Amino acid sequence: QRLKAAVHYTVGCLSQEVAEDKEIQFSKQSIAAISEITFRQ
Amino acid sequence: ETVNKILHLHFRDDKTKISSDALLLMAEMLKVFVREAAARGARQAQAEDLDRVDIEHVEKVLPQLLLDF
Amino acid sequence: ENWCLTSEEFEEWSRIYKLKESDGVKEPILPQSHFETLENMEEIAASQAEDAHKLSLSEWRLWQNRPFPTHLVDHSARCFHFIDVMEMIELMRHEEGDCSYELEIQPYLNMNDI
Repeated sequence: QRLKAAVHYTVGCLSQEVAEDKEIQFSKQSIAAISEITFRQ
Repeated sequence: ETVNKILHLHFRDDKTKISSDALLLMAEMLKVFVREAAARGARQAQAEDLDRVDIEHVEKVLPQLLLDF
Repeated sequence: ENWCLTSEEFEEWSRIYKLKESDGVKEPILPQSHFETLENMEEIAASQAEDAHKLSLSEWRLWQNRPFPTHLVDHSARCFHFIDVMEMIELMRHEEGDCSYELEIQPYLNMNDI
């Protein structure tokens, strides 16, 4: 769970960069989905 | 270090080692993966004239994303 | 040559099921994938004919949160991951505001791990 939390936090930061670049927002659920996919990947 | 620990979660043999180059590459690949997932989600949302990426936008791009990586 | 069919079976297929020009079925194509983060690396091939039937990998996504029966060849590990994430998305679909995933793992966040 600790590793997952670290991935989730990092995914949040990276997604925030994309959000600023694309001038769009990400819902928490979409960040969670990307985080889970990344952890499995 | 976090990527290292995650990889070791999945190694069948505890004695398996990974070089720092391989680790760096894996960490970089994961960053590219995250940025690509987020960017595709954003494109999907913008294609639907929305200014917020929601979970179904990620759902729609997921199959192709997994095929591409 | 006959796809392991007997000549009778092949003749029946040809008569009943074989798609003909007159059926007006368009050429099914899978749209070319496009990498957002590698933008200038490749241009989408203009050659993707307009009248082609563009297949969609997410058309039947509502069914993709469970493994369907297989015969001889099982689903791949990657496929099972895909199914699990689709199931997770299905469970989170109607959440507003707070995110159960985040709330569940937040207590484990240790900034030294970042």
